[in-house]
Amino acid sequence: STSAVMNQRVAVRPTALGEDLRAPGRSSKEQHSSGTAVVLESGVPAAVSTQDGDVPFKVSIALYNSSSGNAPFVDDSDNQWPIGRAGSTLPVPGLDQYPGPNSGAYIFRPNSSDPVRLHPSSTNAVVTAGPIVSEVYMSFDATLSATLRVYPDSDEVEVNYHVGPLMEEGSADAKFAGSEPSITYDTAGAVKSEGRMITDSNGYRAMPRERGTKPGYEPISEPAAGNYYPITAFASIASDTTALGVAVDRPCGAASLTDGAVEVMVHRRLQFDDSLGVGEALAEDECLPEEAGGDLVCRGLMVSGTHRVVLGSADGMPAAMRAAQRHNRHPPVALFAADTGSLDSEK
Amino acid sequence: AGLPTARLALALGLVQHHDGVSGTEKQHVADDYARQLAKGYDGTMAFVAEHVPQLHGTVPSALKFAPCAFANASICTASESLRGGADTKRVVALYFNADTTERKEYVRVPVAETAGLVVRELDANYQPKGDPIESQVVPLNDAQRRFRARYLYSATSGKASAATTTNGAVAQLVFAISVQPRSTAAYSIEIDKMATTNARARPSTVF
Repeated sequence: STSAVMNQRVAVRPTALGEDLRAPGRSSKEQHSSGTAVVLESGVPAAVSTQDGDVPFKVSIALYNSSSGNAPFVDDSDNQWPIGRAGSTLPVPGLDQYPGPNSGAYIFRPNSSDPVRLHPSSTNAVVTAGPIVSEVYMSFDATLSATLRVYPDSDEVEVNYHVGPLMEEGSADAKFAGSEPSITYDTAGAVKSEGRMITDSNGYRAMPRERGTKPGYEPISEPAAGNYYPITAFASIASDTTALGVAVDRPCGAASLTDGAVEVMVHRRLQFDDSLGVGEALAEDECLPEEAGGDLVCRGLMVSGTHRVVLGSADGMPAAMRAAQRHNRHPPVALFAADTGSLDSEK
Repeated sequence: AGLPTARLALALGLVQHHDGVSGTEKQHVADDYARQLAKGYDGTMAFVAEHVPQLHGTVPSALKFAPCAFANASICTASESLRGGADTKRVVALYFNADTTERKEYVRVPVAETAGLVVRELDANYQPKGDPIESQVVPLNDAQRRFRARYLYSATSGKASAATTTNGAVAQLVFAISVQPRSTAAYSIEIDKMATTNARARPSTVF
């Protein structure tokens, strides 16, 4: 019932679900100096305040289960027959359930264009506030979480995600041909992007993209996968005034499937090969000791990465994405030394 | 050849293959890319750890610098060794900015101790200069703890001492650094329970 202002930039302000944060006078800008403020709605991010007032801002997970054959969008010419991966820890059910075509290293082929949508549980969001950094830890399920951080004088919302192991034996997604989660940053249509998106081209050029069209590849038969693009630096969407940009720290896939939202794929774990050249499933296992000198325990890869999300003016987005790139990919080189003695002698 | 970065250059050259860039190689090839990159990284970072501290100034003989490649998994043997009663009197963190513009960043250092931490900037003799720097202790969340547990033994190649495992990092110490272009900045982290409240790292409010 009370809103605890976090770090003069992030106000934990439980608001009625669906409340129009852009209603006049609702802007939390008065509460904060200019710049980014992530306003939380009963524990999960609900808005970011920009020069134009609060912009609704929600983080969710789009969990694509991979095609298990008979995908409705594919004509019969695809001869992507499943080749299970020898030695994988994946539970590979009878192949007959998976007559192909399959998602694989070369191709993203979900079994539906409507992913399973995971929202952060508002009961166990952990809000951490202090004089320097404030953060919101949100878990979507046992193996998917994201921590949003806001630092003083910064317009970037740092998102540190942890994903995996996916498709563990007995888990809900183990019965599918694969699991391909994306993090979705959604402004609930506040950024009127009208089907347009900008993605980098291997970190060099910003390429305009139009949902549903891909010169030379029309018509697009896959409403979701057909609108995904490989990025190595950033993806952004903009209306005339406001923009949303996501800077990433590694190559991945990105799409804008609804106006005002950008999604970035953060992990993939697939049961079958897509028969386009690798000859084994994309299912990276890790066999690591889980105690000193212990036996190796093999499980799916766990990944952790950082996105830097900027909600701001459309004009300022290119510069904001360049700055976010530098923070994300070219941090100062850090070295550490434990000093057990020099302090005394020098003193 | 002969340059400490030669191994890394060879590995990076190898990974320019479209498989390396896009992940369309078989697992054993991906593992080999990782092994080659890691060997290249280790060789390069050994060179960096030996020479960059000298860019900053006269390095006390007791200071042996090393990178913490698993800091993103909250694993850093040097910074985790700072605990009440341990031999480590202070941890020195050195940052090198290869850019041509000043870098102002917030850094996160894994710590096992959360009370009485004091951060100071160091001069060219690695001695404290100026007042303590504002800092904040942020406890690890569930995902960070899980991620750390997953890599702890491989990060320290099984050498994780009992101390690092049981008394290892429980939080991250956050503070601001400012590094001039193509320069270094050094900071010390000590435990000083007698320091004033403002000098010590502030706890976070968690709810």
